[in-house]
Order: sequence, then C-alpha cells, then structure tokens
Amino acid sequence: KDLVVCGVAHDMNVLKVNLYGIPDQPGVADLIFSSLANEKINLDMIIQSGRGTPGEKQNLSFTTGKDDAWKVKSVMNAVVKELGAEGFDTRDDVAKISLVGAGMITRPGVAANMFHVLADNNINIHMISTSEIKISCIVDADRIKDAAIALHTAFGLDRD
Amino acid sequence: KDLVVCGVAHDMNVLKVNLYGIPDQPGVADLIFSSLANEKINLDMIIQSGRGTPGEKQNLSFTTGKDDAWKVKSVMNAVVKELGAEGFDTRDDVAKISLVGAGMITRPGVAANMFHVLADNNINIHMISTSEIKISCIVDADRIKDAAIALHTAFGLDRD
Ligand SMILES: C[C@@H](O)[C@H](N)C(=O)O
Ligand SMILES: C[C@@H](O)[C@H](N)C(=O)O
Repeated sequence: KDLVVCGVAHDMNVLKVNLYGIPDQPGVADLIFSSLANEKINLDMIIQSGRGTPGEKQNLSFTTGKDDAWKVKSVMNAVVKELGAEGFDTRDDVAKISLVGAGMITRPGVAANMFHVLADNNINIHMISTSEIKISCIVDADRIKDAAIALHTAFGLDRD
Repeated sequence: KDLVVCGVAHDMNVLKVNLYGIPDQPGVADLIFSSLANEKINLDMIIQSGRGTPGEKQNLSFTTGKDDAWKVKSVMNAVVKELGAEGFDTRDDVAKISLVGAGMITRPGVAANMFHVLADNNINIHMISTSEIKISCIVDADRIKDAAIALHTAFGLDRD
C-alpha cells in the first residue's frame, strides 16, 4: 500500500476522562456509555487497553468536548458509585494531535516516526489511538503548537 | 450528521499485546514502536489509555497478526529490559469485531448500543478503539460469531 501522509490535524477542545478500577465483566462498558448517551454527551475517542486478565480491574478512557465537563463529571460520579469503581479523573489542559493519511497504521515505521518526533521535542504522550487513516495522540495543550510544527517538518508537509 | 451503520467486520488474525508498568515519559513509545518497526512488524491497533498522572507508570497495548508472535515476543523481551518495565503479556485467543459506518463515534448512542448488544450476549470486552468510521472491540475468539450475528440483527443489517 502506498503511504500518503496528507496532513496534521489538531483539536484543542478536549476533555480527557479516565475511569479506573472498573470491574472487567460484560455490561460495564454498556452502563458507562448508556449513561453518557442519556445525557446526549458527544464522544470523540473511546480507548480501553488494559491487561485484560479476566477478573482483574480495568481502566477505560474517553474524550469529549470541554463544554460537557460539568455533565460528564456528574455522570461519572453516578457510574463510579453504581460500579463500585475506584474512581475517575479528568483533565482539560490537553489537546489532540493527529497524523492523517491513507494506509497509516499498517506501515510499521509511520507510528514509530510520529512518536519519535514527539520524543525529540520532549512532548509526553498521554493517550494513543489509531485507525486506518489516522494516528492520534493526546498531549499537553501547551505543547500542541510545537507538536504540529515538528510533525509538519518531519513528514515533509511544509512544501507548498 | 446522518448516521449510516453500513456493516459489521471481524478479524480473527489478532495477537493482543499488553505492555505494563512502563515509564510515562517522552521517548518510551518511540523506543517500543521503533523496535517493532525495525523488525518490520505490521501493526493493526495501538491503544494507550491510562491514568496519565505524570510520573506514574503507564500501560500500552497493540495488536498485530498472529504470524509475528515469535518476533513480537523477542522484541518485547528486549524492550521490557531496556525500559525497566514491569512486563508484558500476549493473547492469541482473541478476535476483533467492528461496527462500520459514517459519523459513528459522534452519535452518543451508537457506541452504547454496540456495548449493550455485547453485554446482552455476555461477551466481555478486552479492548476498545474508535475512529470516525469504526468502533472496534477485542473479544474472546470463540465468541466472535455470536457477536457478529447479534450486531447484524441489532443494527438491522440482516435485510437484503
Ligand atoms: C471494562 C469493560 O469493557 C468490560 N470488560 C465490558 O465488557 O463491559
Ligand atoms: C507511555 C508513553 O506513551 C510515554 N508517555 C511517551 O510519551 O512515550
């Protein structure tokens, strides 16, 4: 597959929510996201990695816009009680930086290159999510400009 | 945005790798994925959620094809040593089920519906990753058929 890295996108309107110590059994993700859907909260990314040893506690993260922060926190308080989860935290001083292009993730070097550019600029990665056309990282909001400029240069996107 | 759920896809060729207790500082993701790229290992999903409290240890997961299992394990052994990470585990008895359609993730109810269908069928979700056009879950391989049939029915995709 030919690789076409066609651009760098960023999104400043990011609220990162981490839910941790949740039971790892069927019905948990359903309860969390139905509760959010009932409040008509628009989601951007949903990410669950975790060690997945059955029976262990899991962590799960998602991102929404900042405007919903108050609603999201009240939903999370209810969900943590209902699930007997350890807790949740939110951060709104973060932003999303994405490398966009066809056939992104299957080429082993592309993701590594992106992470290398961020490392070279001493930018810590808080979350990672990939799709066929995009690799997205959540980083500190005050570093998003550095990240965008560095990625443009590294992937030769500065050319007119 | 009009929602068009156009299909259910599944992938049986999945090796799930979880790396845990890794340092949460710039350069770590670079080292992990450069090491994999050097071995020309094709990736499918990369997922890092985690609590992201600076300085804490992080977990990070990715999926590849099953053929690379031996190579992946030897790369992970080296990476764990180099990072002083707690360890890694792999599972190959899993598979990926995806709901595919335009405008998926922004509609709050779609993800919740998908998780609800899996919960109703007592299917545990090990990993979650979303993009604009797809919501993907890693589940036990022996439940993939049940998941695909249930999702087809629930989202009205059975119609000819
Ligand atoms: C943690 C959560 O994803 C759980 N495993 C579920 O299936 O709902
Ligand atoms: C854990 C890993 O993503 C680390 N935060 C990094 O930036 O490389």
